[in-house]
Amino acid sequence: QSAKYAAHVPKSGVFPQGFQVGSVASGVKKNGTLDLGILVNTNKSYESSAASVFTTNKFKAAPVILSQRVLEEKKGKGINAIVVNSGCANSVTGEIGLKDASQMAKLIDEKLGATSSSTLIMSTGVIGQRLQMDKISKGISKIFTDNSFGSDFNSWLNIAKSICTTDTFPKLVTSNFTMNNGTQYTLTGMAKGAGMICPNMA
Amino acid sequence: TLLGFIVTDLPIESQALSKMLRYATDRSFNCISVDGDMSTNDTINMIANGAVKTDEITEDSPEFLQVRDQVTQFAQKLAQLVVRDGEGATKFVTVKVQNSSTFADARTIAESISNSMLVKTALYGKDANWGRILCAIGYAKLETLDSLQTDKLNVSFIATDNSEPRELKLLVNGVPQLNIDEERASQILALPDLEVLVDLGTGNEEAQFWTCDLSHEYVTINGDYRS
Repeated sequence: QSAKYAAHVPKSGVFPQGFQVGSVASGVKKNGTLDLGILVNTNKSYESSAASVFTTNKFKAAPVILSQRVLEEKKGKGINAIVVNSGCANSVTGEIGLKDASQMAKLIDEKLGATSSSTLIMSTGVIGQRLQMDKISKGISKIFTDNSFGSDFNSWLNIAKSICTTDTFPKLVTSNFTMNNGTQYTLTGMAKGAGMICPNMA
Repeated sequence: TLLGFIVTDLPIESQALSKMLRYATDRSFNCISVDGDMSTNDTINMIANGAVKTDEITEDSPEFLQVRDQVTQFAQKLAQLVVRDGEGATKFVTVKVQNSSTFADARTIAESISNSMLVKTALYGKDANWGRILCAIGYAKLETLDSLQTDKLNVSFIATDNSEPRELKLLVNGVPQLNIDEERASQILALPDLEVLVDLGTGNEEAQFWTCDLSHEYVTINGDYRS
C-alpha cells in the first residue's frame, strides 16, 4: 500500500485560479479520519458552468437525485460549491435521505449567501443508513467558522482524502495545458473508488 | 462507488461543458472495472469558473475539440488511478480492442473481458488462460456479429516493461498457438502492468478498458464492509 501511495500521490501541484477547498473529520467515519470536504468557486467575474454524469443504476441515492435537480433548475449555470462526505452513502434512505441531502446543500448555500441552490452533493459509504446530520452540520459549520479553506497543495490533498473509503491512496491529478491560441489553463481532478466499480454514467 | 470532480479555470459554456464531460466519461470513467458492480451513487462533477481571461468556449469554438481531448486524457489518468487502487488488486491491466467495425462493439468486447471474474482470477494467478479471454469475447453482448469473425480474431498479451518479445501471440487469425512460450507468458503475467490486445480485423475502430486482477484480499475487504 505504501508503494502505491508513493507511486501515485503527487507531492506538489499547481491548481486552477478561483477555487478553494476545505475538509474536516466530522466523526461520521469511525476511525476519526477526514470524511467531509467542500469545494467553493470564489471567482465572481464569470457565472460558472457545471455538468455532471450520474449512475444509471435504477436506485439512485439521494445526493444523485438532488444534484440532478439542482443542475436542471440552474441549467448548468451558477453552481459554486460541491460538498462530499464519506462513511455513509445516504442511499436507499427514501424521503428522509432526500431531506438530509437537501439540508447539506442548504447549509452551504446559506454560508455562501446564495439566493438559489448552487451546491452539488456527493456521498459514499455504507448503503441503507441515514446520514448523521448532527455531525455533518457541525462539520460544515466548522469548515466555514474556522475558515479552513485553502488553495494550497495540502488543502487539495486533504479534500481528496476526505472522500476515501476503502481506498489506499487519495486520487488527485492536476495539470496545466496550453491551447492553440496560447491561453494557459489548469485542470484539477480528484476521485475516489476502490470497490463497486464498473460505472456506466450518463 | 466512484465519485469525483474536475474543475478548471477556463470559461466554458454549460452545454459545451456537458458535451465535453460526456465524451470524456465514455472514454475514461465508463471504461473501468474493478468488480463489475455499479453503485447507486456514481457521480463525476465538472465546474468551469472562467477565472482565466479568454473567450468563452462553445461547441463552435476552434478550441473546443482540443480542450475536449485534453479533458478526456486527463479523465483517463484519474480513472486509471481508481483501477490501480482496486480492492485487493495486484495488477493493472489494459484491455485494448482494435480494428473493430464499430467503437461500440470494441467497447462491449473490452468490457466483457474486463468484467470476467475468471479472466481476473487467472490474471491474479499468473495463468495464461487465453481460453477464458476468448470465452468472454464470445458472450459479449453485441447487437450484431459484424465486428466478430472468428477467422480474423487475434489475441495477444503485451509486456509493458520494454522487454522483448513485447507481444506474445495467443490466437492468430482464429488459430490457437498451441506451442506458446509458457516461460515468456509467466514473465509477462508477473508484471504489475500488462495489456491484453484483441485485434478483430473487421474495421478501424478501437476502444480500451482498464481492469485489475481479483485476489483473495477482495473477498476479505468485502466480506466485512457494513459491519
